[in-house]
Amino acid sequence: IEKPNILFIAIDDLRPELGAYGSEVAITPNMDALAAEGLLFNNAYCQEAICSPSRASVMTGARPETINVIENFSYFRDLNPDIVTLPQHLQTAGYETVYAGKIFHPGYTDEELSWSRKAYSGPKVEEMPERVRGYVLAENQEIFRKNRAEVIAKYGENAPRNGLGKGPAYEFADAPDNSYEDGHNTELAIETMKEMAQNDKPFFLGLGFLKPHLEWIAPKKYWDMYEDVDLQLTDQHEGPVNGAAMGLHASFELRARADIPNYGDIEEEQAKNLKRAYLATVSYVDAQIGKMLKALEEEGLRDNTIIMLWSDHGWHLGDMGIWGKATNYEIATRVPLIVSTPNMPDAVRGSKTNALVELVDMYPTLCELAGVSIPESVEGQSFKPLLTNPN
Amino acid sequence: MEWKTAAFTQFPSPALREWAANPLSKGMRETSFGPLLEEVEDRIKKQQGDKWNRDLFENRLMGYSMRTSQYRFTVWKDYTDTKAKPIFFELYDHQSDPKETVNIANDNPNLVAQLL
Repeated sequence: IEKPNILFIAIDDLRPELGAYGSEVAITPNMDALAAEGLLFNNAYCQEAICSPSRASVMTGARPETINVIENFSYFRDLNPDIVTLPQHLQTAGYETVYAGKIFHPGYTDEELSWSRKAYSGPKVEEMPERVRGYVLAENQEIFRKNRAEVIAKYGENAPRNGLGKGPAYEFADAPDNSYEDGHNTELAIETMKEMAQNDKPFFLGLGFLKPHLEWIAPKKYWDMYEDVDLQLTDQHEGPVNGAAMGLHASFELRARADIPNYGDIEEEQAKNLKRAYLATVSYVDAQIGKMLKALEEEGLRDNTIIMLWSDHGWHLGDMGIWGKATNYEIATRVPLIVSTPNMPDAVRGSKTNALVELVDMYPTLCELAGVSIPESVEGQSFKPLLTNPN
Repeated sequence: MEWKTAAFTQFPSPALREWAANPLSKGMRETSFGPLLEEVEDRIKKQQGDKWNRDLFENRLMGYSMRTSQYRFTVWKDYTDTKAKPIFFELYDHQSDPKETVNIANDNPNLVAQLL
């Protein structure tokens, strides 16, 4: 039996603000089209609403406390030297595993064990713009450099304050898609996929998008898409009545940005711009996903490729008075999850399921779909049955 | 078909773990985040009264949250001590309150006990 390829699309900080999830403002035709061909999960939840714990949990199939990763400063491999990650496990079943962009938390990417090869690095990549990490506009690069230098001078290079000393919260330069990192990484992933298509081995290709994580930076055309869109802000400006005081925070992540006030209210006009910037980067990511899926189709691989699209957690866009993630509330823990498999029944394609699932369930699900055993360390539950019986 | 009846998530207090591992960096209070951190701390102190303890609230407190088809139930407790009693409950009814605007834990002790 020919093993299916796996395209594993990770998106950073994307709440279920997509057309397919009922958003009336988000412009996401490519993810909506994927949902129309697959199964959309209405009730998918992350295990912790912050990057490293959520991703370490996804990739090891274990809950954050099981692997002792509950913040962004612990490397799961240091603490769990023998744990087998999803791509590592697939390698033993004959898969070629490779990633472009952000799958694991940066710096904790398990290069030696999880990945069987590097992403494409052939001549075409050299024609791409030099990899840009961050702002395209010189003035914003300068603001970032200056603020960062001040922080380092004051606190030292290794101080646990890497969230401080930031540039502006958003930038939309008149530049091509690959001037920003997600566009570049998509091209890298496409070239890698074409290369792997020539091999006999099935592949696990991780394509990880850095947006819509702050800073919200993308080509101007995506900002312009929301020119005439009436963006409504949330009407829920306070935390829950009688809620836990320790359950809320002061929007630290956003307030670290150069153009955001350190304290006090975010003005309505600025809030609308922030929401527009968030959505614009969602549309930017959506466009890159469209390119990836088109390339998969053109390469003739779509019919034998499982596509799993997910986000590491949600995001408060002013909801409960918070800008950011890092809470236990619905808005931070509910995530988009869309799955398309080659042999999904036509009756299931384009449908939605209300079944509860957790991101930790993705690991065993992919194992089952690939016909691979599930390691004992995995704590999730395969939701493969839902792919044929979503009700 | 039987299916799982709850999804679990967790988050440590205070919600600053993006930039600070345990223990919370002492220097954090001297940054521009300092006043914000104190603002959050004051809110917690006000709510917790005698139960306030800086070490617990900065380094050992975890919110464990469970989402069922109808409810979100969150328990805040010392995660370093499995026998420690919860110090705060949150309960939201998604049938009547999908935006989680009112914590109804105090009005529903039996349901809290059942979910716990």
